[in-house]
Amino acid sequence: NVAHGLAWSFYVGYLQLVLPSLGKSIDSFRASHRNSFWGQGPQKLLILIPLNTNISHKLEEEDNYIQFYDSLPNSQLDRAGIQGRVYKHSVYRVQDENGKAHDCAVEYATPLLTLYRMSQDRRAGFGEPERRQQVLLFYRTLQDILEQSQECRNRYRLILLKDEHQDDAHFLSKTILKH
Amino acid sequence: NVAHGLAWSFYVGYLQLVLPSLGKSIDSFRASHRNSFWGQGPQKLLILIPLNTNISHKLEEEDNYIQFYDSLPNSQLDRAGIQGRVYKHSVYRVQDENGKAHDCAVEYATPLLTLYRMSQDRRAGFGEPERRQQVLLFYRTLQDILEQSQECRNRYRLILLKDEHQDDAHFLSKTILKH
Ligand SMILES: Nc1nc(=O)c2ncn([C@@H]3O[C@@H]4COP(=O)(O)O[C@H]5[C@@H](O)[C@H](n6cnc7c(N)ncnc76)O[C@@H]5COP(=O)(O)O[C@@H]3[C@@H]4O)c2[nH]1
Repeated sequence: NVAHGLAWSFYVGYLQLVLPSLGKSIDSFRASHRNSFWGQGPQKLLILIPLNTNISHKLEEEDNYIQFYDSLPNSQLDRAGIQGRVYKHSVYRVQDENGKAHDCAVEYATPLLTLYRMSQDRRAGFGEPERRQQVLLFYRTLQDILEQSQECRNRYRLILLKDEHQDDAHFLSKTILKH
Repeated sequence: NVAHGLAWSFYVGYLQLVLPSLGKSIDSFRASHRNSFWGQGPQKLLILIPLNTNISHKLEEEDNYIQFYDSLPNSQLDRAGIQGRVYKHSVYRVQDENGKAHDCAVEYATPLLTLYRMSQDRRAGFGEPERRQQVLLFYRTLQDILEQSQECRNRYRLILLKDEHQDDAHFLSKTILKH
């Protein structure tokens, strides 16, 4: 089951590595970016999971109430022979409907790009009808793994994006701000 | 089938992005590293695939005939909301049995770390006996995908590491030099 493996991969190869030090990373960002506006409460990585696997590489291309602000400080880790492999997150400034700015670390769940590409290539063995099921399986598997992870507690928010309001030009910013 | 999805993920999320520009990257490295010793012929990324999924994060920890030399120039790409995500390879200097140095871009296939971790966690649903089969499936699936990829031709070498000579302290350097 492809989505099951991709959820495990996303956890052991990424979230488990970056979430434990996310708080420190955001504190350091706030100290060097005096004009940034973060919410109250524990700082989390917002992870977007679109059911239709439609992913933009830059969030501002989806909704002009969203602007790229800066990157969090990079982490560097030696991984499987790659020395100093770089892990980074983008901070976006999201405007609400009153024009007020809110900053947050938000990104799409990268493995969904793989699900999308596989559904387009006959050799990969699954098509668009199965893809939606695979996204739901990815979401549930990831939820289960993360809920049992002490070291990742309170450091993430999984946001499942359903298709209904895709015609709203500010659907993404509104959704992000709800979280 | 976990390995099938991980092979696709490795291709669409990495090899397809980095291999087409590898030649240019190595040329630039050679120009700025006048003392480097590359072989003749097209420059490739050597990808180590150990059947037992035993992976070191730094190759010099496996064999002291191998030393980290430097990184190839970084690539930066916007991916799924992460702006300027960094992709890099490590160049290692590998000594042969006559003491002669050979430089090459070599790394382990990182998705094997996921296979290893999944085989250790009961929730993931497979154990050590299946893991070997999954590595072989990963290798064959990756081979098939890459063989049909025009843009990646001649830019990679998959090296399947079997277990027989693990007691030889210079097994890894000898294997790399054969390729
Ligand atoms: N957003 C995000 N930022 C990251 O830095 C990152 N690094 C990994 N991942 C995702 O986590 C999971 C586990 O990663 P792993 O390294 O085992 O496999 C990776 C790895 O084998 C290879 N790869 C990707 N980027 C790099 C890289 N920079 N250096 C080496 N290998 C890489 O290709 C696989 C698929 O990558 P992505 O399809 O981008 O998604 C990965 C994957 O779903 C990331 N996701």
